[in-house]
Amino acid sequence: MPLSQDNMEEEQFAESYLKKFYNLTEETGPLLRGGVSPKTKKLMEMQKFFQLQITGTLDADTLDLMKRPRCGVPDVDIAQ
Amino acid sequence: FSTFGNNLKWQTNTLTYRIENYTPDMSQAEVDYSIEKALQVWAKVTPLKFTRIYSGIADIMISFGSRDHGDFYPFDGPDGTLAHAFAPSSGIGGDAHFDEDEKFTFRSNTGYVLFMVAAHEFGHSLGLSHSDDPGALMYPHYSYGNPDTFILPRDDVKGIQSLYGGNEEPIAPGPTAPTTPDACDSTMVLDAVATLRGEMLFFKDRFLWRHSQQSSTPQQTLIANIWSSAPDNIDAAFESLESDQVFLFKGSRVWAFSGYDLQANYPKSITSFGLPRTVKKVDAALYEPQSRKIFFFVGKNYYSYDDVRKTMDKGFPKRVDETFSGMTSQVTAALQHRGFTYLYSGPYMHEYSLRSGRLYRVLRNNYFLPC
Repeated sequence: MPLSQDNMEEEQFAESYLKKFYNLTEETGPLLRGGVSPKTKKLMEMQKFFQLQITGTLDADTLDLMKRPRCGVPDVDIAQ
Repeated sequence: FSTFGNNLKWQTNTLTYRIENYTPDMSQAEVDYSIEKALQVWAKVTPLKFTRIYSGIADIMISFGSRDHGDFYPFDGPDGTLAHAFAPSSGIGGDAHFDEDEKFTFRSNTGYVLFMVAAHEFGHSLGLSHSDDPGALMYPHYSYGNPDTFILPRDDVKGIQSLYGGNEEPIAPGPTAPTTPDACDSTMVLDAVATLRGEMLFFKDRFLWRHSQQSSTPQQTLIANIWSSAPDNIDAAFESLESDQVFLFKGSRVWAFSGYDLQANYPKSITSFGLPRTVKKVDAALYEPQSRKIFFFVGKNYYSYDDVRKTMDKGFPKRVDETFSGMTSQVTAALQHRGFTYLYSGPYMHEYSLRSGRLYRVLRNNYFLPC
């Protein structure tokens, strides 16, 4: 089944959020079967930080939190 | 709190700042005041001193820009990212950039209060990273704060003092730094408990925990993050299944919310529920879904309001211990769950059968609010 347009937009939004704030790198090449994807790992990291239920999936609470206005502190390396 | 690590901090306590440009959203005087006040938030609790310069390179360069603004971290238009700042170091280190596409305000709760955003960013400029304490200034999400009454929360004070130490100069005693309530604190007395569309809400100070039966971990957040116009430190709360609204009580006023929205003509007087004018505040409120009655606990008495007929029941107030055996202390919060009535008194929760008034168990907060 193709994802609905809404779902795709949310997935893209979440991906760009994780890239920006959790250093998610592009997923290129095949993933190991059965392994946890980098996106899921980053999602879990974010859910842990915000004391959300750690599901590793883009649930409503996680998406809601991603959409709140926030600070985007740049990478410390740049400052160094 | 957290810091950037590697002892990333300024090696001097005397820092300079420069405001490079202004936002058209506010007057220049308001921007100057907001920036100065935001720096003073940190200066008050550390030996740091900030001096403004008007030309040349300052330690903390402050500017407003939109989209690509020259640091390879483009802003994203309205909302989303509001600002960013760089950790202490030479060059771009310490600088704070504000997204000009936001609507910044001086102290209104429409738009983003520049003081609050700046105070957070300057935390980064001084060496603090994001905190996972939802009450901390360094929590990564914006929440409204009034520049005139803002007090730096305890978590941020601990964070900045771990880098620079405390302020050795005596400062006039003032309000103490607020701490974030801890669900593991067995002495905590909740302000109010209510349900919301299947979730349980536990209120304490300016925070609430949301807990759903499907989740093992409650989520703590500021009340203002759910309802920006709701008061802090509420007295009582309940959810009406009749009107699908949550009611929050503070003093002689009541606020009604449907979802995230404050309902028209609210806040109202608590007399709108038929409570007598002599009642100045409600200690706890309980919604009984079977009968659609609302019980208002006031001191040692309680009132019963019929949510269907919208009138106060006759024969009230009654003494609480007439209906709930042994409940002679003040009821501080109340909840109905799976046919049982839970009356909170201090850090204890009393489980009753409403039908018989029989007390089954005395429990702790963590029965519903896991530590």
